[in-house]
Amino acid sequence: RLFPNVSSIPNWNSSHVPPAGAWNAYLNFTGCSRGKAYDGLSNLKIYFHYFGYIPTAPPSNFTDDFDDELEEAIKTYQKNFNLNITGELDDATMQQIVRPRCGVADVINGTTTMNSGKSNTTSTPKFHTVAH
Amino acid sequence: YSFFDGKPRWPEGTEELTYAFDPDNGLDDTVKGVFSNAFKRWAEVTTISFSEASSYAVADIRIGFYSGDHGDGEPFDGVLGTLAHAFSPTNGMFHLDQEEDWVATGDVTQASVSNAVDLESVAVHEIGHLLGLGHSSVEEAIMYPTISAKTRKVELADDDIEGIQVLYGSNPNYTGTPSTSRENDSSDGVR
Repeated sequence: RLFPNVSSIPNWNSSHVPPAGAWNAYLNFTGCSRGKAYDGLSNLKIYFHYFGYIPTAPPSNFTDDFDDELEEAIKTYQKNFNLNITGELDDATMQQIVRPRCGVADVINGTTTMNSGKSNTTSTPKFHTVAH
Repeated sequence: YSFFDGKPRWPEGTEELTYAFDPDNGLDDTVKGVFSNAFKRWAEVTTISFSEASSYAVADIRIGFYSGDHGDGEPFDGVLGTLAHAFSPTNGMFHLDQEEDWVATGDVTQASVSNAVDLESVAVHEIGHLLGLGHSSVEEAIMYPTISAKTRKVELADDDIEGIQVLYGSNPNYTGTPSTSRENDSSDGVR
């Protein structure tokens, strides 16, 4: 729906329940830990694959296992979004994951120039010299 | 700021890009005006200007609202989730998810539905992609990938401006404005 003005949105009655966001169900994975399997976790892997955090899809389907590949994807995601890099599906990470977003991938062809693609600036020299 | 892989951009010497709306959407002037405003925000800081084309078929940038699988291999997913996507130069495709509750004008933070999405905020972001910018980790930047519902974020941040000026240079009339005076607002305080 396209409302020309915010005031043109109908006033819903009290029984109106807004539709759930497409990714709200992912919040059920909050607190899941590596090494275990969870029903539907493959959907979260599809999410990470879609946005480039899992570069290649398996030949068949993603499993529901919380494996090393998912942990790495989470760490990269956390770095890109300035979150604590834990590799865990903590509350802050999940709240960020379910937020509406642009459909363009963050990591393209395995590379990103968001935070995770940048070198640690603290280890680089402050200046350099050029010989003439 | 970031660029797409290979740093694609519109050809050297491009001064104006044309845009057009999918005629099947039947958009009114209010909605078209929102996109016009979004284009102006980028034109103010760089060397490319934008004008509406009379023909959808020949426009550089083609804008349309679609739902679900709409033929480009990037299906939309319904309410919230993915809001829109646009392609890198010089593809020009700019698609928005028809199933969102888009708000064209007014204070979206006061919307009576929790999933209202500010159209101009998303348009400004996607135009960045159309010009060649990728996503940014700077939360204040327009090119940050996420935006909450009922949030307005339309002013280019320094990060966005620096990025686009690396690609195309600066508008000679651009003098810069303090970031503190910019208009970014949110109902939940998230920026």
